[in-house]
Amino acid sequence: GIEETICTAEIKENLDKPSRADIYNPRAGRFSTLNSLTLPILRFIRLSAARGVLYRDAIMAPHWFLNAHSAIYFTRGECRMQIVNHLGQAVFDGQVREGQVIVVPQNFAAVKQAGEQGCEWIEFNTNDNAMMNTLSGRTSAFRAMPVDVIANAYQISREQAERLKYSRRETLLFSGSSSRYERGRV
Amino acid sequence: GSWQQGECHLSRINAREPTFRLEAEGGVTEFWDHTNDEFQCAGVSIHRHRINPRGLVLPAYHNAPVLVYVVRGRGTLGYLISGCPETFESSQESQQEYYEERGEEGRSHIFRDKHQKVREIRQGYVFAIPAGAAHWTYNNGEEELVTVAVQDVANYANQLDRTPRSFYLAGNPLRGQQQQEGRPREQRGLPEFGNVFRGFKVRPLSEAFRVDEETARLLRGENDTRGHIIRAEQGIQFVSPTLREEYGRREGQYGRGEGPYYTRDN
Repeated sequence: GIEETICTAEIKENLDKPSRADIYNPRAGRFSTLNSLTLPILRFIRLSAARGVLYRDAIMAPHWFLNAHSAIYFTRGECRMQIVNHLGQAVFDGQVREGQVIVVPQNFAAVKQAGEQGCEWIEFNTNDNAMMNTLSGRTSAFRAMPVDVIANAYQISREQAERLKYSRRETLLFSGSSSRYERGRV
Repeated sequence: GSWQQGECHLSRINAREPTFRLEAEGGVTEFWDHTNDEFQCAGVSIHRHRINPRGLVLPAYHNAPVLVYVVRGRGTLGYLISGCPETFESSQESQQEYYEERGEEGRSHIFRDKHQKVREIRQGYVFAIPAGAAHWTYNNGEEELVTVAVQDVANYANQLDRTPRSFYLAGNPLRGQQQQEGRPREQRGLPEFGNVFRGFKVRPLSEAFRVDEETARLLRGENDTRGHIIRAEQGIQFVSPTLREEYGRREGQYGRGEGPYYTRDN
């Protein structure tokens, strides 16, 4: 019975196809995920992947993976990237460009901003259903918290807390502003 | 670091007291030394929060699942799941009616908010926090809220090493540690933690949140001296069924309609 099961199992998927995107923002880019729900064989090898495309100056929300490490290979352009550990130390803060690989350990927080030419990457995650939490944006941890918790936690007014909570209405990929921070500054 | 799964050659087991206290404005946390042989063997780290009334344990997530037991007191737990909707939301009308009934018509600010579900916890409750899930705890009771927690660093969900780590999303939790003199943190068997925003530059933070740089700087908590448990002087308001139920009870057991949540027929 393995002819019609194991032997014929689907083992490939085109993640580059723009219409395949799971998250898309015409002003920021797209993000496509491949996990064991979309490609069941990944359940056996306990890995998953995602393809990211950021347009010029666009930002990928600060985020962390709950259950996986990530190995990211940059396929085009360049990105400014910051990665932070549990001590609040920036363990990486710099430019990454085509051909380079960077590893983001589980739970470490990371943010990316594309450079002038945009930025593209493929990431491999060490869990077949890698899950991400964002720090800003419409589905972020901040949106989940009561305004009063934010105001007290950061010693700010309720109005400031509301701005922190609601200013970014996008989900994962944010359009960049004209006053993008100076690239290469550490 | 040298411990491997199955390395539990214990010749003696001791009953242990916490070995380290981390004091903060709104309470104190006591840690058991996770480098003791039996804790290393079991792959667990244990700590106890003592949260004063109006104390808020700042939002944080951990590198391993946590199981918590409420020893004493009561409070509220906020559990943040990215992508889930904000299902606890206030409607302006019901809030106004509520305050009017309380004779607070002149109230200048009507409390409105929406956020994810919050859960009441009290003595005897056990609650579970998956690895990497952010959460906060607030003591809205009259007495100290005491919780004891085990962090299962040997759990399959933790792909880092067996060091217990806490990633805070606010404040300056290291401040309390810096007051300790002498031996390095590792020798004391303390978990490691800090505010993750501290590692981000102000400019990208202000862009990611689309706020001014001053507000973004506050996320980093650099000048915050309150520690990992803060005191909310004015208390913390959030939308919770308790408020709604009180409002309903004033109108009879089930409110105006047929049930507690039915105020109109279809």
